[in-house]
Amino acid sequence: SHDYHFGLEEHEGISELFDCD
Amino acid sequence: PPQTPIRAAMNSIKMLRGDLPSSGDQPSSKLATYFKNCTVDPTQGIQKRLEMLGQVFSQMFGEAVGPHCIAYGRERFNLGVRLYYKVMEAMLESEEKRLSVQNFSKLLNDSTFHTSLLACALEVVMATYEESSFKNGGCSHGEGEQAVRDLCFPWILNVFDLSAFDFYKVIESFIKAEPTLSKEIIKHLETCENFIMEKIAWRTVSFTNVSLNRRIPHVCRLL
Repeated sequence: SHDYHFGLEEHEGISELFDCD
Repeated sequence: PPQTPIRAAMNSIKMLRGDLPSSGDQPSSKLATYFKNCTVDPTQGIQKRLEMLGQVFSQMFGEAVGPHCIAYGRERFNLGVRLYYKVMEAMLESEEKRLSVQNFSKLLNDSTFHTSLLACALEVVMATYEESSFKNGGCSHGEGEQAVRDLCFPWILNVFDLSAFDFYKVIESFIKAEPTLSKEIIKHLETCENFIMEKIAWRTVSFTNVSLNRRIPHVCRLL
């Protein structure tokens, strides 16, 4: 598969990116 | 036998269609449960937004490709909606596991989140079709080729009046949540990411904002 570089840490997800806890 | 570009394109589109639930223009029962678990039920807001964005998308698609192609635009939009619901469900499952919560009211009532997620789903659909158009030379006649180029990223950002920064935020989670994406599509999304970072995320005020955040280690290095 294509070697995409994942930058988000384990504890980060879409909720944090849109400022929701 | 060696795969011809046309066959490769047909296979990509077939895979995209096949991977999506046929009844997927509506949220699945699992996704509907996530909506119901919210403090404020986002179901109606999501439906209304899809109707509005669907009209805008079809109209702009028709303007770019030609009025006789509006039906194709609608077809791509519907495919995008199915992918949007599928990825949203996978994202919420992953967030439920990570955060041990089932109430995603704030996220699911965030219009920017939905618009970004739908834009990303549509970019995947459009790239699957457009990549095939480039590969097989199907649009080698000038006007058609130009129309296909017009639909390339960042076209979708203009259609939905979405900031590049907000679109950027969903890309990685989208790739994580949809493991069936082909390597060509992942590569395409990565190209979009790079294009955003290197060019279109920057505004005149960005440099002022960077200067105001000197305390952040990354920013110090950048300056």
